Amino acid sequence: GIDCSGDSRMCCRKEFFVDFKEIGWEDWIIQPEGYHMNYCAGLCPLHMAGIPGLAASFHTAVLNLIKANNAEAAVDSCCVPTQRRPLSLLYYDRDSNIVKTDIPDMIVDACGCT
Amino acid sequence: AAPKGVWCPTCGLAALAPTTQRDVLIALAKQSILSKLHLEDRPNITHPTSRGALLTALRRMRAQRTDTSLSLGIPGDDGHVPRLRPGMGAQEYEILSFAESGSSTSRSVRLHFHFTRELAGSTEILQATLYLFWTVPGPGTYPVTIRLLQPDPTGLNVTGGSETRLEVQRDGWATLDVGRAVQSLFIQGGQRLTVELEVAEDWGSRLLAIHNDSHWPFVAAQARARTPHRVQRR
Repeated sequence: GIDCSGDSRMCCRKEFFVDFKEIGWEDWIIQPEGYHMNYCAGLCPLHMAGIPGLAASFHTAVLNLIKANNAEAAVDSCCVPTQRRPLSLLYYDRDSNIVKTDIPDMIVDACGCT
Repeated sequence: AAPKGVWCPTCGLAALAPTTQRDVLIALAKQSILSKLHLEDRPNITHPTSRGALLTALRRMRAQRTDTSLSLGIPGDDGHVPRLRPGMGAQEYEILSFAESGSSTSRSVRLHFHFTRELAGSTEILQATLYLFWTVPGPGTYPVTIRLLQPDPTGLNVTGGSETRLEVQRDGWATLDVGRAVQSLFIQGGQRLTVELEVAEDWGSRLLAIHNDSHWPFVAAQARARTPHRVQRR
């Protein structure tokens, strides 16, 4: 996948870090110190459908499908997460118990065009 | 919400002023974390656990754990919290409940362990262990009776549950499997497990005393979110 830089308009991953101390959550979330809430943004013109972040063969397959069918009829291609990982949290619950859990698919590692 | 005519939500974000963008993203992050933890709002911590008790508990659990599948790691210096079991389906939890002192006499002491409604209602217990630290008054063997008491249907009193007898001979940590008791507590929708420790003589006050933070009794439970019975097929 590609990380967004400067004013890139094509599909890429934007990094965004939420510091728990800055939002006043450091008293109940023991670890980690923040959450990388990255997200996908950018355009996916048809010739980019299926890249980056996915196998090139998939991209070729998609392009062939578009050529085979009427290109105008093809739906838009969207910029979506292609790789994600869990957010592991150690936090206090309402009874001051300490809970450790992994919230699946919370951190976006790569983006790509559908 | 993305301005009209913009077809992807994050493109709408780009149209906002940077400070507004930041506020929107932080609000989204809060909402996303709270909803995934089944919390309506962030908890207000009335009495946080001391760092000494927390670190001791995490170390005890790690020392105790034979299978590395579920490891409640001590958060690393880099702030990284080691993951539970990678690639698991249903969300899993490790819960540490530290004792709240209840009534006591020279020969017995009661300890209360609370579990929140969110977790009690939506999770099944995979394993639960009670950790106790003994300080023996001197050489010899000290018989101790441990009773696990459940709240009665009114929730006001506690009724007798299981009973275990131990022979304590030296200082140190002892563990007791309380998985069945915590599971039945969750099934009944209860939230408080009471543990009663009783000793034969009146030297109990020393044996049962909780001397400092690092030896505070606790229950460590491993739970898994209940998966809905009917799984939608796409």
